[in-house]
Amino acid sequence: MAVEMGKTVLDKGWLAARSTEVDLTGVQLTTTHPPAISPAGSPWMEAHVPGTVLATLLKNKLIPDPFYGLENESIIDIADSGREYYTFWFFTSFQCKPMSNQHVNLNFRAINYSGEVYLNGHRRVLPKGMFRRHSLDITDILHPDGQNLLAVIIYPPDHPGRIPPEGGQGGDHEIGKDVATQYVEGWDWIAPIRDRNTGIWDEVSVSVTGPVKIVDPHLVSSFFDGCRRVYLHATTELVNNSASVAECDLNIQVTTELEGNVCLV
Amino acid sequence: EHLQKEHVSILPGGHVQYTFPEAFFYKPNLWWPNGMGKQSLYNVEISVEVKGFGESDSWSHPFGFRKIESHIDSATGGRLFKVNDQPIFIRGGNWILSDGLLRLSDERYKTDIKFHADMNFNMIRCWGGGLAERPEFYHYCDIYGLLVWQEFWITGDVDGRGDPVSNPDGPLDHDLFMFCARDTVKLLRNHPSLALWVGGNEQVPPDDINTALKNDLKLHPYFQKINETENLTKELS
Repeated sequence: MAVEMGKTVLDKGWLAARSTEVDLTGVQLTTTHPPAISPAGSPWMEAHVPGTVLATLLKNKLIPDPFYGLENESIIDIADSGREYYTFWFFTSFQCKPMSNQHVNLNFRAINYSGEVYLNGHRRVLPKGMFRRHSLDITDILHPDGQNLLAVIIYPPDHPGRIPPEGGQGGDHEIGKDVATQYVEGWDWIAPIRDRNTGIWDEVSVSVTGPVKIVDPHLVSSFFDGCRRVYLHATTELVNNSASVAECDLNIQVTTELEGNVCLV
Repeated sequence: EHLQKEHVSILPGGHVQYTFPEAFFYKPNLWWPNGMGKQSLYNVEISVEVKGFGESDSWSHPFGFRKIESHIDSATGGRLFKVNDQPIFIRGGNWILSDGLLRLSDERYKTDIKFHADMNFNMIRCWGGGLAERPEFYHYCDIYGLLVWQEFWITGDVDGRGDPVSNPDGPLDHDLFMFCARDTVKLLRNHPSLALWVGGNEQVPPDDINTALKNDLKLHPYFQKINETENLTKELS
């Protein structure tokens, strides 16, 4: 019996820990030594994924809420703490056991700023850039019993910058050297964000497909006669992950909901 | 006519781009911005079945038929918009992001964006120093009729202004910037609320980035030809 096709969002059960407080390697975390919150003194805590490192620290009441009063002043800035302080491990596990002709991808819709993924002891790199998707083919490194251990270390932006004592528009502007959001050094409307929004800040998912995968369809419409005559132009990329020629039937269907569950095709 | 099946062969390990024959609609329900009409959405579903396997993958997306045009008005210097050939008076709000710790839930987006619609806005401008907003943001802009002006990540941090002076030539890695820009366009391009891409906040990006963005985002020659045909038809009529 094949596992169900489609996307499963991984937004529950994540743990996190400051990298400087974890002695284990990514390989160990995802093979022999998976982390746990207990016993007391463990550096691991419940993580806010998707969200930033500060969101996780706030969730665990390890910082005050930076958006209340002047509480942000009591949170150490990355310029003073160093990038290591806001470099965090994230960990979760998921169930996935595909059939031999199925393919599985691990998808990060955005991280900030770079990272490394460890899945069942195998390392993959997440290159720099806050506004890019990462999709890793993990078919061959899934665990045969279906229970998979995933650890991700996320590094902050390369140029987090320093906030001048007088504050100011964009701090010292160093963050602009990276391809990342720039308000995080503070602006005329917000105080600096201490971790510069480091983290797994958008959706993480696992997607299961057959031999052929649909990638980034593009829909465009063109209009004639005062928008009375309209054409829909649809283009898609297709990737054949198998080792044989794929004979495909490609379908497109456009429906509109008339009322309740009644659809017009 | 809105259900098509096409046959495609793909070599082992192959990567192809396939364009369906265009689908014709007569008087479809159009997508309108808030205050001008309904935000009619159709569901477009694409699926691929592989011989000997069955359904291999599927994808679906709410899609709105709308035509958006804009130009700089020579008299005022302002940008004027038309939607579905109708001029629209823009009532917009500036947007950075929903939460500074990026706890960007579906519920939060829904509430934030409905609030903008309830304020009678019809456009949100996503500032270049903030995020390229997420699909959930665009989904609710599709639902509530908020046009989106989306800027890329260029601000006074990257143009040689400021004190201390910022890097005058944008981010250090221009190729990375363009990679992120291209990927972001692919992520968001099917949303009817997406009205305009802008290079950055109140300024022009470095020359090479600006040229690449303009080149990548220009109308495909096929649609350029359609536009010319349509204009010719208008003149004849």
